[in-house]
Amino acid sequence: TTTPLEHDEL
Amino acid sequence: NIFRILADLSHLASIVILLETIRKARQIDGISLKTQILYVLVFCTRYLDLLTFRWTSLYNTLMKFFFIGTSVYVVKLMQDCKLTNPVSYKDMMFRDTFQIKYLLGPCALLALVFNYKFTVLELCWSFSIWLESVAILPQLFMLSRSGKASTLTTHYIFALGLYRALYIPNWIWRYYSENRLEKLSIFTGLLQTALYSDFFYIYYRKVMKGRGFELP
Repeated sequence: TTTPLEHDEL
Repeated sequence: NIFRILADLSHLASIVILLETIRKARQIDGISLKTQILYVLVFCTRYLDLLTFRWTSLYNTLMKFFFIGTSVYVVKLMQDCKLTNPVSYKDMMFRDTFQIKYLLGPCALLALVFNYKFTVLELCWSFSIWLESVAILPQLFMLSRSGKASTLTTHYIFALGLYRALYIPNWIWRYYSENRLEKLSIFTGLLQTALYSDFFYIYYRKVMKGRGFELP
């Protein structure tokens, strides 16, 4: 699994 | 996905309910100014990425501006009450006694320990995610001290709690569809929902059955 650095949630 | 959209709609609804409550009733009884100030801090520290112009989507950007704007506006409306309805304002301040330093300190510490990267932006983001999970506490504390609340105030708290609760199935969905696992958001989201659980239970038992919100 990946932990993305982009915070695309609010 | 559907959970994410419903969650964000619920978040929007909570803010609309809150604004309508303050504007219509011209009073702020039962609403915690401290919680509202914490939300300003949450949104301002979380959405700092707006300044980098690496925007994810128009939806995302508009929502971020909306949440920052409305949270500041709510605090301003509540401050205005000092002049327009000083009795209500005093009453609110008298009940709004939760010490927020006990939230700010630990959240700052947790952000330093748990974060994805040791940069200003990421530390602020982590701080905001921790702070959001506990930002409702002054409001719930106020509610438990007065024992009852107007129906609109309880609808507001319910919609706000539902937003983070709906993010949980969204994260499960994203784990299976995108292989995405955002541990910090998930942990703090679970914590936040847990803090609401007692409120949810009373809301279900009383408000949804047409009785007023009154604590046993």
